[in-house]
Amino acid sequence: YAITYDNPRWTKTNLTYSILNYTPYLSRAVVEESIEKAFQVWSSVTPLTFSRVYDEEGDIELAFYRGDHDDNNPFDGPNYSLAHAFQPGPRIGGDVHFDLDERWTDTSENFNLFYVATHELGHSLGLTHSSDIGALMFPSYTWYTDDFVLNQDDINRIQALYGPSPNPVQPTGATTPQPCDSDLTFDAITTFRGEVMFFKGRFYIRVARFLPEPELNLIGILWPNLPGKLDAAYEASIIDEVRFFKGNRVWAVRTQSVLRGFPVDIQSFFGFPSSVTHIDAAVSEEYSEKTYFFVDDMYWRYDERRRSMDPGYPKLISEGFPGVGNKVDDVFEKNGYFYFFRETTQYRFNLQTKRVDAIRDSNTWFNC
Amino acid sequence: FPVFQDGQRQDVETAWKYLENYYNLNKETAASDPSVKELMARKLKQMQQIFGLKVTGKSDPETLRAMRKPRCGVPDATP
Repeated sequence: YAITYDNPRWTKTNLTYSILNYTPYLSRAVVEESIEKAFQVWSSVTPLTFSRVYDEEGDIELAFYRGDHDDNNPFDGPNYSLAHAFQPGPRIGGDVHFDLDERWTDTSENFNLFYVATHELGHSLGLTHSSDIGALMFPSYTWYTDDFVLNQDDINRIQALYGPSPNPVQPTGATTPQPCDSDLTFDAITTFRGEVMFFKGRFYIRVARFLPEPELNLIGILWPNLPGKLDAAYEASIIDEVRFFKGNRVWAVRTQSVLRGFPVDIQSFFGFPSSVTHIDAAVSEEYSEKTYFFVDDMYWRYDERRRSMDPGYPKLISEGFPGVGNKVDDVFEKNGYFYFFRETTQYRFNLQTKRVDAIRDSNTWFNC
Repeated sequence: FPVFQDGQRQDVETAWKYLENYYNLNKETAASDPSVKELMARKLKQMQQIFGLKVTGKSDPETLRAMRKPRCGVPDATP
């Protein structure tokens, strides 16, 4: 693993920290809680412990500074460079400096203090930046959602320095999806203006004719207001919208904006009964403007033009789409076919013959 | 700077400053004095690799966009 040159690390496991000052954007309690939480992220996966000291210099000092603050690393006002930290060592070693000019938050708004503090403490403990875009130690700010899970890449790298936590239950981290992993499954798939987008956790994998390789990136880069771990998605091309589902909520997106008024509940927007609390998969047939929703072993049909459910539904998936099984995880339409996905298998369903005419691995779209 | 396809002065400055801050550009220029063009291309490739961008060694729009994102002030490549 890439660790700072010469592998600097703390030789003791009981470290102290001190907070020298505060940001005007948050209360003292929130700053203290954010920093304490940040330390807990690292102590949960290593043998390290962190305790706060008040009247003395901690091993790790945390402070907010504006502009030039005499460490040869001046801050630059609002945005861009947010914070920096020094590798383990005496005096300034391990210290964390936050840019006082940033608008610090404890929400998903820019910039979340807990997230930045956790990243900087990674440096304080000896980690360099990671090239894994899902890792906490990725150099750019990539916080878009409220739920934080340390990435497995971060865990592997910090444990290479300090070993695992003595706790008998070892925490595992989220992993960044690898498109060519044969075990890869998807949360949702949709077409998007001629491209196909696959969703997994906080990430999307984008496939377009002009891209030689699939593009992997964070959903939040495109749509900061969307949650991760989506259930389903489909493109209503007639109105140039993509709709995303999680639980009983739906978000409508056009280009890079989540449309005003969303999310709303699927019962009031589509007319589902209250017993339907999630959508497994969805697809809109372009020529008929009919949208199919797959829920457990049943499917529903919605008319995009009339904006209402068609009567006579739900029906059994196994009857309407023979050969795809009783339940589907994802589906999208391309060139007259529905591509159904169930775990690591995809089924190509011909819309003319109403039959499955090919069964393949699910990652055939990625030029593996 | 032939590495810059469109020759936008502002883009050149953005990329130069970025590579100076996070990829040790100025120190290596002074130490080994290789062709500035080659050194910048090499640093750009390093940066593009870390950020999962297409590795071109050129300051294409994707690369410049990544350079303008908020980030941590600790260098990505440092002795």
